[in-house]
Amino acid sequence: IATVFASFFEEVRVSFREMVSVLFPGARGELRLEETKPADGADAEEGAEEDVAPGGRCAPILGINLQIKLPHKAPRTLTLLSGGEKALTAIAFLFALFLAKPCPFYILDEVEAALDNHNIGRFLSLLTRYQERTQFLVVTHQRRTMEIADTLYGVTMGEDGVSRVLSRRLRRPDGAVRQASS
Amino acid sequence: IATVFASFFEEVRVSFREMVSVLFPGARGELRLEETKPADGADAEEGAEEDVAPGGRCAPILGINLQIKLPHKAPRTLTLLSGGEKALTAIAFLFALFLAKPCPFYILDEVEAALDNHNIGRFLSLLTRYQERTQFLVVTHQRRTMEIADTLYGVTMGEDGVSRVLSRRLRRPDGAVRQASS
Amino acid sequence: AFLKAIELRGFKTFARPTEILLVPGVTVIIGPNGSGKSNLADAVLWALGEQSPSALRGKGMQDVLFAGSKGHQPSAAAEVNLLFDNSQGEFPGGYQEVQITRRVLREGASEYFINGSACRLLDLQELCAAVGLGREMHSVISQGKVDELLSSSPAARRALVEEAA
Amino acid sequence: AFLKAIELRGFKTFARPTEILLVPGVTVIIGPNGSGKSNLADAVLWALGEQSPSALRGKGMQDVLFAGSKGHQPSAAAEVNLLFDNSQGEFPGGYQEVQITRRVLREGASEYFINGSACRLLDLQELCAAVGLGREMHSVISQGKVDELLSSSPAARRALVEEAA
Ligand SMILES: Nc1ncnc2c1ncn2[C@@H]1O[C@H](COP(=O)(O)OP(=O)(O)OP(=O)(O)O)[C@@H](O)[C@H]1O
Ligand SMILES: Nc1ncnc2c1ncn2[C@@H]1O[C@H](COP(=O)(O)OP(=O)(O)OP(=O)(O)O)[C@@H](O)[C@H]1O
Ligand SMILES: [Mg+2]
Ligand SMILES: [Mg+2]
Repeated sequence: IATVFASFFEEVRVSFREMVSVLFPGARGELRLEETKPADGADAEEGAEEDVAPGGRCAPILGINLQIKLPHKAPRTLTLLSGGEKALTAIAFLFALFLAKPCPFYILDEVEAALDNHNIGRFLSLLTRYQERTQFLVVTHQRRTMEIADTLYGVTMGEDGVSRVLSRRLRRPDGAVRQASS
Repeated sequence: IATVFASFFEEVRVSFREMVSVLFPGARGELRLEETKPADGADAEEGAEEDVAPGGRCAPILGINLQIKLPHKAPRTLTLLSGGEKALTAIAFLFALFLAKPCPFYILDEVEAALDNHNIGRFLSLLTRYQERTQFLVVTHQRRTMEIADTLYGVTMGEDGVSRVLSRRLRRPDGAVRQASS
Repeated sequence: AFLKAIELRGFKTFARPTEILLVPGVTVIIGPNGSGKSNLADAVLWALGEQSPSALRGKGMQDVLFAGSKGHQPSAAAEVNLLFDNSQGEFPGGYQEVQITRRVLREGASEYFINGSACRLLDLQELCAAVGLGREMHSVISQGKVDELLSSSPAARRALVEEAA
Repeated sequence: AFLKAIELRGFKTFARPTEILLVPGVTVIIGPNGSGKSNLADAVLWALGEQSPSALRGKGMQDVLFAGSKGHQPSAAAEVNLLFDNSQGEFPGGYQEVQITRRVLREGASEYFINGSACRLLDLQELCAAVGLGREMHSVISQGKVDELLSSSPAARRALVEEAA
C-alpha cells in the first residue's frame, strides 16, 4: 500500500507543479509529504485545523503540505491569498489529481465565480484541453464558460415550484449547433 | 435601552419586509424576536450554532429569527436556499439595517458574485436608489456593476509586488466621464 | 468509464421524473438563481452514497425529498439513477453499462442498487472506489466549496490523495 | 458623515503611500485577481479597530505589515488613516472633519489616533459607535462573507441589530 501511495503522490506532485505553471505563469506550486505534529502550531501552512493523531497528542502523522510561490511576491501562507488566487490554486490541485487518476466525471459548481476575465480564460483552456478524457459538468453564470460547451442544458423553476430541464444544444463534429428536444 | 432596541428592531423588521419584496417580487421576509432556548434543537432556523446563555443551559435568550417565503415554494430553512437566494436575502437584511440607521459608508466586496443577471440588476437598483444617503464602495468583476459607478478606481499589482491605485473616472452631473489623475 | 445519464425523481425540486443525457466533453448547466442547478449536483453526491445532511445543505436526510409546493404534493419517495458507460471495463464485473441507484421513502432508510439489484452501501462504495469515486467525492465540487480543497489540513489532504490512488 | 478619503502605507500590498479620495455615491473598485482590492477592505476594518487576525485573513496581526517582495524591503510600520466629513455633526466633538488613524510597528503594539492625538482603542470604538460603526462592523462585507449575515445564530443577529441601534 505504501508504495502505491508514494508513486501516486509523486505523480500528483509533478502534475500540481505543471498545473500551477499553466494557471499562474511564473509561479511555482509545491506539494510535500511532511510530518505534521499535531502540537506543532508553527506549521508553515495557514491555521489548518490541527489533526490529533488517534494515538494521542504526539504521534506525528504524515500530511501533505501545499505551498504556492507567486511571481514577484514573497511566499505567503494560503490564507493571505486573494479569493481568485485561492480558487485557481484549488483548481490546479484538482487537475493534478485528475491527471494522476481521472474520475469518470467531474461536477464543478460555479468554481470560476471569483476569477477575473484573464483567469477564467486559463481555467477554460484546461477544460477544453482535457475534455476528451472525462466528462465535465460545469454549472455557471459566466457567459464565456457557456461558449465552450459541447452540450448546454438550461434549468428553470416553474410557477409550480418544480425544476424543469430544457433543450440541449449539441455541438456536432463540424461545430454547427442543433436544437435537441429533451 | 430596551425601548430603543424595540423601536429600532421594529424599523428593521418593516424595512426587511420591504427589501425582500423589492429583491424577490412575490416573496415575504419576516424577522421575529423569539426566545431561542439553547437546548431547543427544533429551532425553525437552519442549524444555527446554538448559543449557550451565560446563565447556563436553560436561560432563554432573545434572538432574531429570520425567515423567507419564496413565491411558489414551501417555506424552507435558510440552508436549503440556493447560493444566489442566500446572497440576495443577506443583501435585503443589510439594506434593512441601513434604512433603519445608515452608516457613513458600506464596503461590499464581490457580494453579487453568486447572482444571475436578473438579480444583479435588482441589487444595482438598490445601490442607485440609496446612493445619495451614504458612500458605497463596491469591489467587483461584474461589468454591469462597473457601469453604474460614479467613481471608478482600478487597482493593479506591479512587477514589484506592490499594489497601485490607478486613475479615477468622475461622472460629472451632466453624465460625461472625464479622466482624473490619481 | 463515462457518466452517460442522470435520472431523478422526487429529489429536492425535481418532483417530476427528469433525465439528463450526457456525452463526453464539456456539459454546461445554466439557469436563474434557485432554479435547481446545485440540487442536481446534490443528487449525484447523494446517489454516490453521501451520508451527511449538511453536505446536501439540509438539516436532516429527509430534506432531500421534494417538500411540496403550490399545486404539488410532497413526494413520498426520492430516487436517483446514475448510468455509466463501462465499455472499457474500469468498473469490475464485466458489464457494458453500470447503473447505480439510491432510493428513499419518507421516514424510511435509504436503499441502494447496482444494475437493479439491491446491495449495501458498502458494496456501492467499493464499486465506485474502483474508478476513483471514493468517499471524499473530490470529483464533485459543490457551490462555494472550491477553496475547501485547499483549506483542509495536511492530513486530510493526504487522505484525499490516498483515496484517489 | 461621509468617508472622504482612505490613506494607507505599509499595509499588506500597499507598501507605498496610497490615497483614495471618495465622493458620496457609488465608488466601484476593479482589478485583476490578487491586485489588492480586498486588502483595501481589510485596511478599513483594521483602522476601525479589528482585533482578530483571521478577520484580516492572516495568522497573526503581524501579517498586516507589507512582507517585502522583489525589489522592496519589508515595511517597518503600517499605517491607515480614514478621513470622514463631519459637517452634519454626527460624530461628537464639533469637528468639521474627523480623522481616525491606526499605526503599528513590526513586533510592536497598535497605536490609535483621533484627529492626530493618541487615544485608546476604546475611545476610537466609542467614537465610531456614534455613527453606527460598532464592533460588529456590519458595514464592511468581506469577500465571500455575504452569507454570514444570514448564517449567524438568532442571538448573534440580535447583537448585531442591538449595536446598530
Ligand atoms: N426538498 C426540497 N423540496 C423542495 N424544494 C427544495 C428542497 N430542497 C431545496 N429546495 C429548494 O431548491 C432551491 C435551491 O435550488 P438550487 O440550490 O439548486 O439553486 P441553483 O440553481 O443552484 O441557484 P443559484 O444559481 O442561486 O446557485 C431553493 O429555493 C430551495 O427552497
Ligand atoms: N502582508 C502582506 N505583504 C505582502 N503581500 C501580502 C500581504 N498580505 C497579503 N498579501 C498578498 O496580497 C494578495 C491578495 O490581495 P487581495 O486579496 O487584496 O486581492 P484581490 O484584489 O482582492 O483579488 P481577487 O479579485 O482575487 O479577490 C495575495 O497575493 C497576498 O500574497
Ligand atoms: Mg447553485
Ligand atoms: Mg478579493
